[in-house]
Amino acid sequence: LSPFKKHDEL
Amino acid sequence: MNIFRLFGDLSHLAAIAILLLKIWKTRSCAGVSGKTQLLFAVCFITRYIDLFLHFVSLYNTEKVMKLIYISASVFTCYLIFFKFKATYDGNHDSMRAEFLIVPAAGLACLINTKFDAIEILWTFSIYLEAVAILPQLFLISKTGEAETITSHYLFAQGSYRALYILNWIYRYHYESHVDTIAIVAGVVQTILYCDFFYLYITKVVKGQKIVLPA
Repeated sequence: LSPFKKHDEL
Repeated sequence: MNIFRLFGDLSHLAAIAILLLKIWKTRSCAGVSGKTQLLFAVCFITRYIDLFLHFVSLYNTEKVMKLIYISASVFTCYLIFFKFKATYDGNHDSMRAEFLIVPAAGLACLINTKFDAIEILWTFSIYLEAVAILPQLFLISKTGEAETITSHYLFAQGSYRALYILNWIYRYHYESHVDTIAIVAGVVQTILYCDFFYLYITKVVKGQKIVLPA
């Protein structure tokens, strides 16, 4: 369960 | 995903490919700062550390892109420091990388969105990327010139984050998404390219070589 993906950019 | 981020990532991929091709074809890394490439490799590893922690299946392009960035940058460092070490211009690649790494690490501990290991590593990677090109620009100022292919590499590398700024404007406007740390660092990063962009557009585009006033 990955934490809420805040950084969704490369 | 929007057009700016798509072209930003493509420009970034192009930069990595151009540099790899230049070193591989000319079998030389003259005019290339090994320190900048090391700093980029550190940026990718610290930013995409989640790939190593909890392995996820490579089902989407994002994971594949992250692996491409990490492996290509490590391979580039291998070419510079091992395979074509004899052509590495160590004397001119003399900017102290510690002067970039230490402040980025310190700032990442002071200014971040959450004080936990992964978030601090991500923030460190963002701050380091903003200044990672400095040894390369420093090397060019010392040698007083840049090969045309290296100029194309720098133009693609600089354009990637400039396009990301447009992506952030787009996302702010349409998705009210804001990642302040990435935006501020991205603006600083792009500003560092300004004088190079000026030289590139006024010279390289006309077929001339970039030669800095000695």
